[in-house]
Amino acid sequence: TVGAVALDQYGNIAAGTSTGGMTNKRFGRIGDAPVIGAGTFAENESCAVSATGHGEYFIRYNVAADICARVKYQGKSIHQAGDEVINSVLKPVGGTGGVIIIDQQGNIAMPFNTQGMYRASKTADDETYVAIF
Amino acid sequence: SPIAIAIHGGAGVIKKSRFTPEKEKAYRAKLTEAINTGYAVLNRGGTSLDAITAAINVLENSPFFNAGKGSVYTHDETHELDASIMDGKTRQAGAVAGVKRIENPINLARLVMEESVHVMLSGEGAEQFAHNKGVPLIDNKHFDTDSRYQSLLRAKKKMKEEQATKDYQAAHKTLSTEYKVG
Repeated sequence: TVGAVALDQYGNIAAGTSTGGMTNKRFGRIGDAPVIGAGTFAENESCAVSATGHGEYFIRYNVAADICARVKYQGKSIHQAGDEVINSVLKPVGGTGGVIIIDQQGNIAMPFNTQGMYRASKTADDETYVAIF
Repeated sequence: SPIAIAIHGGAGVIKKSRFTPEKEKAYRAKLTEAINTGYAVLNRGGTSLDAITAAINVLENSPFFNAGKGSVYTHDETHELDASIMDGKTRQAGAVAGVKRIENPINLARLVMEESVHVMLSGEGAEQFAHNKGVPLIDNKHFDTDSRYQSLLRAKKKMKEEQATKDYQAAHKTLSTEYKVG
């Protein structure tokens, strides 16, 4: 799965996710990527999220929307909200994966709870950051 | 407003024996290309939607990542792709699921968002919508890669071993993360 989140000069954020799915899948299985709220979500009032991981967990725990809801209704930072959902909600039940998050101030969080993560970011203040975990 | 962008290239398992320094360098170069492509859109005044679409297209067109060209195989040895996009300003959203002949599914998801009254289209219907909008339908073999095929064969072998004592669902649960996140 691949994805991106961005903030433009007009103050608008957006999220997108694209995937080839799961190896050896059958029965027309789809994962979280196309399910709005599970793998992809964006609203200016909270944040934009794109996810990657074991889709069935991201669907059942409504991961992307849950992170945005914590930011919007509990006033949490994207770092705190992302860490809570990925490491305190998903991890204990066996949900593996991670997300990238951006807010309207240009903050970026990229929490994950499993290996094999490919990440990159760039802001007006920072050089290009590329990392493989 | 400040501009910013972040991308991910998926989750999975990195086998150190196969992830050579040369391969890591190539992955880093592709991630750099994708992030810089998206940032360039923002830097010249483009929208966040345009930036994420441009960045994801770079990743979809690379065989390194499980999307577009690098998509994994289904049990039937084909490829089924999914994508979605959401606009934070309007909460408009578009998605496609299980498409087989769309080179860049994120572009079709955006078309669904911007030029249909629906949020998610699936399978043949999504491809019919794409055709009606002038999107070329390509051969599913475009997405074939040997590394993904070998991964499918390994998954099938493991499933076959497990299914000697378990049904399909139980056998599938025993597969490692490697196969569940592409």
